[in-house]
Amino acid sequence: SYDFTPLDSSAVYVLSSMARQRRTSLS
Amino acid sequence: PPPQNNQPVEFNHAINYVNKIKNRFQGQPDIYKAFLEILHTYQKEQRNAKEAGGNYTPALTEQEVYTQVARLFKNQEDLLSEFGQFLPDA
Repeated sequence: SYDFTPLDSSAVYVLSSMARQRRTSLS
Repeated sequence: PPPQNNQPVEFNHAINYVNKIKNRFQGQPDIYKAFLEILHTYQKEQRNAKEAGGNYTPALTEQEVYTQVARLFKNQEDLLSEFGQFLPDA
């Protein structure tokens, strides 16, 4: 089960936007 | 426009990764907190650079983010190599 705080959610947001940036820079 | 299908994959990967870190460092909340701090500093620097339109060099580069996280996650090779999958220029 996910017990996410707002801080956790913002970490998820940063990580996924990093991954997205990585994908666009690789393609 | 580029296809957006990968977005949920990236989001799920990020959720799983954050969960993994939380579980791994359950007894060491300071490490988890420091990791979040690195991420937020990186994000802030990226935003500053974007807003300055090229007139601002981020104080925290991808390489430095990686180095800081490596120091934090010492002896946790799996977490570190997975983190490398998120970094744009790792």
